[in-house]
Amino acid sequence: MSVNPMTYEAQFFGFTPQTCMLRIYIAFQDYLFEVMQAVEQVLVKKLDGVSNCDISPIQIRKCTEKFLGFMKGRFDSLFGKMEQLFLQLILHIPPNILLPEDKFQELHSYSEEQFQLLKEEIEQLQEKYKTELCAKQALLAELEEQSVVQARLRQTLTLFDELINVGRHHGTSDFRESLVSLVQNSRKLQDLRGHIEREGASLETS
Amino acid sequence: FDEIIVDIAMKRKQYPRKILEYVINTIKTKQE
Amino acid sequence: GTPVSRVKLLDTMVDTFLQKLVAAGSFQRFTDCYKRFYQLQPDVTQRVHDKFITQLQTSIWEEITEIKQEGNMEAVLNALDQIVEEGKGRTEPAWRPSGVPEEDLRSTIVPYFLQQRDTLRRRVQRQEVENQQLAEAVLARRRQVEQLQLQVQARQQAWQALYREQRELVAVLREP
Repeated sequence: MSVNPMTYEAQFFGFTPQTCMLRIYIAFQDYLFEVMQAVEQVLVKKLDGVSNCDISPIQIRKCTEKFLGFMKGRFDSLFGKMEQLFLQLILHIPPNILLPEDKFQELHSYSEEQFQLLKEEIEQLQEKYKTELCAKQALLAELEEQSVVQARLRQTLTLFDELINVGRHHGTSDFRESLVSLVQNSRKLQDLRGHIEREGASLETS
Repeated sequence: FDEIIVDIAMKRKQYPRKILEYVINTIKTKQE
Repeated sequence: GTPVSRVKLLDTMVDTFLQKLVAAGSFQRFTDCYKRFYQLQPDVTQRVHDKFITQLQTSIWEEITEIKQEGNMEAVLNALDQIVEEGKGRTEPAWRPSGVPEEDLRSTIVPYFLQQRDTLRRRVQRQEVENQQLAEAVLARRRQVEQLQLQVQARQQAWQALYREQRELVAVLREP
């Protein structure tokens, strides 16, 4: 007969139902023996008090053994029935019942390959997340760099603007025009000077 | 035999929870 | 219809067991075994038998009470009643340990891995959206920088032209 280890019940109770029943059996049996022993002691003691009594303790012992033999037989048979009922109705987890700590088992029955796939997907997602974070760092770094470059370029433009403002401040609205007019004026001055020099020279000679 | 059954049953009851704690801590640490 | 609680069942079974055991140890049978003593002292025999019965019952009930207290059995059995009550809706056999710990453990861990996967999916998605926005900002900035560079270049060229004309002026001024 294959023994049902009742492991699932042991998981719930913390002991095997059979052990529990054995413990109860032994305890009950001990009580039966103890009580029988007490009965016999009382009867023997009672006999001591009776004069000319022809019942010996040995005979009392034989009566006890006879009575106990019968009781033990009935005890074992009754206990066997009670044990069966205990194991079927009390210390038993019905086959359709799942213990709370195992509730995941029915929510997620994953095969090995599904489990592997799930782990791989998690690893891929982790890699992807790292990549995205790196991309974010790179983008932020470029934005930072662009801010510096923009500031530098705006600074340069400001410099140019200031140069123009300096010119304006001294009456030249447009450098280029003023330079051209400067060149033209210089040329006129040079012609004038040339003319004056020539006049001077002719005066000396006359 | 009885002790073995109880030992296995207790492991089945307790170990998943313990292992789960480690798994959850590992996941949290990885995320951090 | 209503399920009997396991604790009540237990008490009933022990009670029945005791009743039958007491019935087996009837006074009749007791006196059959202790016939000569009974003939000698029938009253004592009656009292001893009564004592035997009450003592046996008391001891056995004390043992049951002790077992109930020791393992907190009543609470455990009531908890089992509760679990069975909650699970009574289903008829097919429930899961049982397969005997392969790795296999059984997988299902315990899977919900947390699924949770981790979903968290990671959300984070990756959120980061992708954020990076998309950052990338657009970078592109816009690149265009702005390009514009600025062109502006600076134009100004620079204008000034360089000016510089050339300045040199021309100097040349003119230097003419003999």
